[in-house]
Amino acid sequence: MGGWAIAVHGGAGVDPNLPKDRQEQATRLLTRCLQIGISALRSSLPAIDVVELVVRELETDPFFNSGRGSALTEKGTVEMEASIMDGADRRCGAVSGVTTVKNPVSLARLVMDKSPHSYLAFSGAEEFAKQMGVEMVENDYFITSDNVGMLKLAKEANSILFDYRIPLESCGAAAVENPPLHMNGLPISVYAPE
Amino acid sequence: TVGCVVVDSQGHCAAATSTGGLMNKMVGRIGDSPLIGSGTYACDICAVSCTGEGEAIIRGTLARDVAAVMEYKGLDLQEAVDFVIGKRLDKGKAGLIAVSSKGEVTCRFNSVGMFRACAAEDGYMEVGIW
Repeated sequence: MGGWAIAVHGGAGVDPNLPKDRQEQATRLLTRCLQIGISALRSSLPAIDVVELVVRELETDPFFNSGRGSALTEKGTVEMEASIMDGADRRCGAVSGVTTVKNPVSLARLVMDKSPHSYLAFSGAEEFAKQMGVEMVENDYFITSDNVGMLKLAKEANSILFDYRIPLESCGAAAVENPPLHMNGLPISVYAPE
Repeated sequence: TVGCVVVDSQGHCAAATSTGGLMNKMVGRIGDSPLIGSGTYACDICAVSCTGEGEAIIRGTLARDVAAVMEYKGLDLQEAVDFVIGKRLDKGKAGLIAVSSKGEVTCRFNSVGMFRACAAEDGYMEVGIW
C-alpha cells in the first residue's frame, strides 16, 4: 500500500497573460483546498468524504467555474452539474441542470447514497434536493459581476466560451496586436482563466 | 470546472467534479462533468477527474479510458494518463488529475495551463498553473 494521495484542479485552458495577482489568488485557493483534503486524510476520513469536502470548498469560492462563480447560460442564468464516484464499489451519483442548490456535489452524493438512481437532472434534481433538505439559494447567488461581463463579451463575439476570467488587456485590441493561441476555434484571449 | 481525486490510507479511490459549464451555453446543455466515465471515474484501480473541452472529453470517455488502459494494457498511472491525453482527445484541449490505489498521483494537460495542486503521504506537494 502506497499511502494516501490527493489532487485538486480548478480547470484547464488558462490565459498565458493571466496577471500575477490572479495567479497568486488561484494558487492560494488551491493550496487552501489541498490542505483541507490533507487534514481530512490525516484524520482518516474515507476518500469519498474527502473529495466531497474539497469540492464543496471549491464550489463556495467564486474564483473558479463551479457553484458560486459558475459560467452563465445564454439567458444569463446559472445551470450547474456535478458527479461523484466511490471507487471501492463503483457507486456513483450525478446531477445536472441544478439552479438553486448551493453545493451541487453534495446533491450528487445524496443521489448516490439516498436514491435508487445514479443521475438526476433539472426539475427532478431540484425536487430531490428539496426532499433531502439541502441548502438552497436563489439563482443570483451564483452569479458574479465578472461573469456577467464575460457573458456580454461572449454574446458580442457570438461564441460559446470556456469560462475563464481574463484581464481586459488580454482581449479586444490588445489581443489583435499579438496573434493569439487558439482553442476550440477561438483565440485564447477571449477565454478567461478559471 | 473543479475536481478532486483521492486515494485514502485503505487504498480506496474516489473522484468528484463540479462545474457551471460553458459561458453562453444553450440552456439544457450537459457537459462531461456529470457523465460518469467521461469527466469523472473511480474504481478499485484509480480515480480521475477531467476538465477542458467537454465535448472532446465525452467523445474520448477520458476518465474511464485511464482506468481501462491500466486494467487491460497493464500501464501504470502515469503511462495511462500520458496515453489518454496524447491519443484519445481527438484534437480537443483538456486536462485531468488522477490517483491510483497504490498511492500515485499525477496530472496531465494539453492546454496552455491547468490550475492544480497535488500531495501525497510521503511529503510530495505541488501547486501549479503552467
